[in-house]
Amino acid sequence: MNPDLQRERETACFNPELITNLLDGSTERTRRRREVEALALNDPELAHEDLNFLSRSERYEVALRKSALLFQKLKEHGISDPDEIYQFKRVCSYNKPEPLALHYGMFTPTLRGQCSPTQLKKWLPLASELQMIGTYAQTELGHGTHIRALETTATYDPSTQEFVLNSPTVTSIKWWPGGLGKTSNHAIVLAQLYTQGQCRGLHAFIVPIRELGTHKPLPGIEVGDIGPKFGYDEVDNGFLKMDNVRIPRDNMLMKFAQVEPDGTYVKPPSDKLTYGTMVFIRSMIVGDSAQMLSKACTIAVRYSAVRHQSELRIGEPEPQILDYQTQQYKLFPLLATAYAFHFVGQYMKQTYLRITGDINLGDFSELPELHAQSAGLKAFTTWIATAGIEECRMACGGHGYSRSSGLPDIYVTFTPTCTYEGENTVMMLQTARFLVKS
Amino acid sequence: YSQASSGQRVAGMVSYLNDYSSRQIQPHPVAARPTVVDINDLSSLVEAYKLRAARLVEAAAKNLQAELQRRKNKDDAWNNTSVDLVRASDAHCHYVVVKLFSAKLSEVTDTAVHSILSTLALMYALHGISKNTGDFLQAGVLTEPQITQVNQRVKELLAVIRPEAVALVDAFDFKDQNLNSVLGRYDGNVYETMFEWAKKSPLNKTQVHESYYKYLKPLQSKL
Repeated sequence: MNPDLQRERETACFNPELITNLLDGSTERTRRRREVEALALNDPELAHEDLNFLSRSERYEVALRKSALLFQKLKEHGISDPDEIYQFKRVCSYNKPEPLALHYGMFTPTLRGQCSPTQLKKWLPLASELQMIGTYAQTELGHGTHIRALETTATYDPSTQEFVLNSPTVTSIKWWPGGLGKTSNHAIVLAQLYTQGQCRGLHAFIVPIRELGTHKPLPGIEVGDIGPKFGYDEVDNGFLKMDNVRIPRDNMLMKFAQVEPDGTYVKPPSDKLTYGTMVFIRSMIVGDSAQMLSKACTIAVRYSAVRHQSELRIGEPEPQILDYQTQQYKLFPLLATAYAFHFVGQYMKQTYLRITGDINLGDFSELPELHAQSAGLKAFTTWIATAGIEECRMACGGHGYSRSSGLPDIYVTFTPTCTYEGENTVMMLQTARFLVKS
Repeated sequence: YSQASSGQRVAGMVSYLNDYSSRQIQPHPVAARPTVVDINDLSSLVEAYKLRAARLVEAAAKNLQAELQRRKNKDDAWNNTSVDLVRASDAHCHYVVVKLFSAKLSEVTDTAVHSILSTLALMYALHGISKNTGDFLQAGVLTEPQITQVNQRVKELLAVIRPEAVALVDAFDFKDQNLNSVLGRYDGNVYETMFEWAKKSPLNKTQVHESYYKYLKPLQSKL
């Protein structure tokens, strides 16, 4: 143990374990989290591999191997609670995203949230068994957060009781979904529904994109990887172009809105329900902001205790850089922010669960506030956390620039949250619309 | 804001707009409102953030209204007010974060933990004020001398947090495998590990890289 760190730990005035319990929610939850993490940590098959020296293709391959292994391990250990899956995965993935992240993070939650009971019975077991590997395709090459402008169409044909999906323009090509390029065989596609000659707005459809068994793209489907990015080397963010792809009527997610066999359209109780998965993810991102900023702070604070530099008092040895007020001023407000975001993350998760519970009972009264609050807090926390991670990196001097510090990976893995699931400025304007209306 | 200012009650995290709109109809000019913010009292700071948020929401709403009257086009008016609207949302979110952090402290029973988390909450709130002084001054929530006190207090809090900083990050309880950082290792053996890590670079597989023979050596032989 480094003597500086040892001394710091010995002289602290409080028991960190008590704060850990508070962050986890209770002593029991800390115990269980550690138990779950230990299952991953003590498993030699899940041992650490340094991805830094591999090519992108190799990184994708290693990540997919690990994703597949992870799926088996979760089954073996009987881990099914979403929080525990997250805990297990985050120890295995070393700050890296993985090709199946959207299958667990968006595809399955969308099925749970937007399928009718019959659809749920049909699709969920397949998704749970990874027969269906899915992603969530909303964003298009030329259209992002402004979803009313999305161009993908799903036109109902009552003669065959099918929807015909099309990407009518270059700008309508689905672009960016994680796992879409090479991993998934299904996608939840958000498309403008046309029935009885009228556009009924954006709705979600399950579209098979690759043949089960061969994994080859299906007729009418053009699918692939969008190329190297700022980070996310392990993930095959993809494109999807559809040319007269026919899917059965049952492939529209019909918990809230329906199209009857003759093409009659039944409206959802609220337009916002279509974006339920986005609201869920935005709510969870608030907690992720806390996690990632906490990691960056942990690295920068520990290193600032180990690192000695320059001269504080003439003639004395180089002090720990944590003793410089300027270093403290860089790091401690961020440390306070990380704690603040943990508590906001807990609140956002509880609020999401409470209000979606009400929605399932038919009470939609708090949906607008959930929508506005999750949008605003997602933007607020991700902007600050992203800037904070970079501040932590620079607080580590030249070594923060090395990939070995972990900070570049944390930054490039986290900064997309400022633009995905809703670009932040647009999110803030959605919150503003609610505030002004209120 | 529209609902609250027309006398309807709004609920949830925006309920402060009820208080603010009712306060606006009291016959007290803003300048005469006494400044009651105690910069060492977290609940007082929560109030300050609330007033700032309310003030910025009101300002954005009024600017939007003025644009509407001038342009008579809703969409253009919205676009021309969007900078103000984003500032209002940001202030609202900032208030929510300060409020939730403050509320969390009531769940903490251990005295030492309560003390350090209170210090962090105070740091969060005061640092936010020091970075947004204009908003608080403009809203009449804080005075200039108080801003000076806030800046001074932030520096004092740095010294309070300093001896607890490592334990505070330890409390996040990240395993080394999860953190995946040589600099952030729990045992602090940074330099040895960093040297070992560098040796793994593919460029170090051979003592002389093949590109030397391909490009540098031929060049040098020609010069």
